[in-house]
Amino acid sequence: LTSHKKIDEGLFEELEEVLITADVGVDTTIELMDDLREKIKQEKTSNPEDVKDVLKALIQEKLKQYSGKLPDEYPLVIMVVGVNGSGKTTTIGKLAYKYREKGKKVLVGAGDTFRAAAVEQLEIWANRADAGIIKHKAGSDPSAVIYDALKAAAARGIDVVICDTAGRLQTQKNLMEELKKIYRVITNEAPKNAAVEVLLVLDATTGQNALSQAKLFKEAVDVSGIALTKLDGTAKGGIILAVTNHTHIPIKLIGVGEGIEDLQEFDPEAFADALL
Amino acid sequence: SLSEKLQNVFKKLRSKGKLSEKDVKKAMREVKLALLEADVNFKVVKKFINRVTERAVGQEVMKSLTPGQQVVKIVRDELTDLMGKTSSQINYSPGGITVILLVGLQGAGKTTTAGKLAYRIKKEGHYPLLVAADVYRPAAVKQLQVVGERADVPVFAMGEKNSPVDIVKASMSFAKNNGRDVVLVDTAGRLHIDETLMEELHQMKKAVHPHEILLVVDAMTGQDAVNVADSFNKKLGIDGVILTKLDGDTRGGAAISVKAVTECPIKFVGTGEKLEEMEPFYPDRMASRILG
Ligand SMILES: Nc1nc2c(ncn2[C@@H]2O[C@H](COP(=O)(O)OP(=O)(O)OP(=O)(O)O)[C@@H](O)[C@H]2O)c(=O)[nH]1
Ligand SMILES: Nc1nc2c(ncn2[C@@H]2O[C@H](COP(=O)(O)OP(=O)(O)OP(=O)(O)O)[C@@H](O)[C@H]2O)c(=O)[nH]1
Ligand SMILES: [Mg+2]
Ligand SMILES: [Mg+2]
Repeated sequence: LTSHKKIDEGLFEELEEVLITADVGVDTTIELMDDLREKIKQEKTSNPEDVKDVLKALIQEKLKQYSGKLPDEYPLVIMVVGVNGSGKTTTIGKLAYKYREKGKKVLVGAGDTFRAAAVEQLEIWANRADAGIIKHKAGSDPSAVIYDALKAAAARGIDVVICDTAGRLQTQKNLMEELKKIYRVITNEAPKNAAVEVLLVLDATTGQNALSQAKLFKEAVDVSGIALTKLDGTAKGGIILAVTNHTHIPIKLIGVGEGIEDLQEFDPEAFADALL
Repeated sequence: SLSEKLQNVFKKLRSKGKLSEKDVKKAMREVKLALLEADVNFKVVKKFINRVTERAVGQEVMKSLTPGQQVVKIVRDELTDLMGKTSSQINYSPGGITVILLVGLQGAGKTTTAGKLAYRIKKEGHYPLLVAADVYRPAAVKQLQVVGERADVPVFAMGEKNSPVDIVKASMSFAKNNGRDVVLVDTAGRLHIDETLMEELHQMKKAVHPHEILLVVDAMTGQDAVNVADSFNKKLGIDGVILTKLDGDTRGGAAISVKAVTECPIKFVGTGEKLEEMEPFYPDRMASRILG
């Protein structure tokens, strides 16, 4: 931000530009700027240097309401969903590793039976994380793979089952129906005392479409957590504000690289800091 | 849609008779919001609005009986102009082997697009060779091999223990010795701010002098599209862009941002996961889509 001698319209315009450029979106930016002006009036802020911090605190507040933690109750079933290329399979590898580090037994279900070499890719991650894998041959029914994974997990005393699914666009009705079927298998076949987490993987480089993704995936399979990937790039992922505002889904994890340890719990303070 | 919003703005204004500059400013605000909501980059939107405002306060609108329709037409025309022409051909080398490099961020759709391009190039009567130069992503080589099998195009691979630059160099000799006249290189996804990996692409370029370096961009990319495109263009040089996943409902404003900052043609658009699901880029269709 350029330095301003007083709190003027130029300062507010600059902050608006920072938010828009961070993919916060028009509506959420307008909302935030209104709150900012109100807060500045209330707190009688007079130093232009403090305005950015007031905005940062507002954003932090909003995010704190909707941030969550990595699920820590067992047995646990995690279903990973999201659009093509968002980082689901890689995130599963990182998650499997995290739970293995906690001493938990992990099994992954190769629920992407469609994409070229999807199973091979997941298998390499499972090996790296020292997790088991249940897979069927290409083209088989994903629900059948997940069913098998849950049965195997029960038989082997597995603590965490993580289910990979094929990437799909939220507007592809037949594919969203397929996802609902997989979710039904999980809710019907998971152990009665199991915690079920539906994790939506969003790519931080995505613009306004992330909101449509969150809404439609939530409608289909009751998403309970978000992982925001590729935050190691230059995209800020500001769309997550609108996503939590509209869907109330807690942001739990962020992806910050392609390595097995590049998964962190979501920190609202750090995120608000990086955003501005 | 934007057209409807603009008609509404001008409906209220028409009762006053003449159109003022202030009225045009109101209309331009609607255009600005629509473009931002479509993920067009903020700075690109600003420039665009300035240019359109200049035309909108001119005689053609102020004296028109249907100023709303005039403004919509100006916005649509200017947007279509910005998109460039339809230039959906591959620039084949007049003699010798054509080398095409596919580059871009992680998950943009490079490997899938490599298959689509190979399929198209083969249909155009050439002998393409796919090259598996991604040695980092788990099972990336296998993925390209499966894709190549589906497209019925040979895949040159050297496993994951060789450097991508060496693989690409070796693929050129292989192509020469096996009558392949187009070499299509699939590279690993990378961040434009990763100096080591951007340098790797630079080395690849120096080694095989590609005729086309195509930047593969996900159509749902937000404001960051401009940074990515600018970076790849400045550090490597881009000859064209392929926009993927346009079968979704994203408005695709990234297309404008990428075009504006690189001035390179958008050659093709991906409209699905199958081999045939890639179409030529039509500027007017993209303009309509972005305007909603
Ligand atoms: N830089 C970076 N790259 C990531 C991150 N997460 C995933 N990736 C990369 O993004 C690309 C796509 O990841 P995948 O795990 O295959 O994504 P996916 O959602 O499973 O893709 P589909 O199954 O095809 O829909 C790979 O190159 C990953 O290495 C991240 O946090 N940072
Ligand atoms: N719906 C749709 N999906 C696409 C399109 N193009 C690619 N995909 C999907 O997007 C996902 C990522 O595609 P990849 O080809 O693996 O992407 P990539 O750029 O090679 O990924 P990295 O090598 O990890 O950087 C896969 O699930 C593809 O099937 C498209 O035009 N439409
Ligand atoms: Mg996957
Ligand atoms: Mg690839």
